[in-house]
Amino acid sequence: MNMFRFLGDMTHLFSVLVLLLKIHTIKSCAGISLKTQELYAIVFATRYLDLFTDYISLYNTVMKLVYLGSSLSIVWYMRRHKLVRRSYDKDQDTFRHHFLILPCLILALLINEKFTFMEVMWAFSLYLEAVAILPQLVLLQRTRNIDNLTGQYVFLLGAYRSFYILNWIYRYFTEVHYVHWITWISGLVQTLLYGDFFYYYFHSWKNNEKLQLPA
Amino acid sequence: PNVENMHDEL
Repeated sequence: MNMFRFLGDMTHLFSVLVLLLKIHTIKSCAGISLKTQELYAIVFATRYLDLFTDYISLYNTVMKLVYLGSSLSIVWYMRRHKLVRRSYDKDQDTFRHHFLILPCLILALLINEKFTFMEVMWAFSLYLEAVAILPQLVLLQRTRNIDNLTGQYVFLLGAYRSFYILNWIYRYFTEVHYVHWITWISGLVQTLLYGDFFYYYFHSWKNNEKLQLPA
Repeated sequence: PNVENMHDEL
């Protein structure tokens, strides 16, 4: 495993843990989109079905379980915790995230590495991950509030995407059979969406004003 | 399983 991949995994892990820790500590999830968090939970649940069938390494298995556990915990906090759920911006978090799921599923049925249940689910999770940030973007646009979504969370997600792209480039040039078009393209789309987000985040930070995304 | 075709990334 190369350093880019490892750093990508770590920043991804920290982004989820920072969010979970924050919610746990301050008992508030203001500014966080439950829709996006639910999509991430679905992403992990459908991608890691191979926990039961393939063993790759102890590292992979443990990381998968931690990603699953932490993302499900965030959803649990936001839905069920007495105090946390009160701080949830329900009226603002209106993105119809269910409408993302069906197109991703259809796309996965059409474009996959192999037409098996596991591969279709794997492709579905990649497509869904690429667009899962959208409800969060809409919520930010509505509330125009970046105070509650810490810079750390944004920074870590961006670092995760960047390191994974470096990892793919590195692996492409150092390994013989390493070609994963589906992963790469959906990863690029995801990074572009984040890039859009960063642009406005840093722009507003620089001008010391509240975040304002174009309609 | 065929290692080359396995998804070894997260």
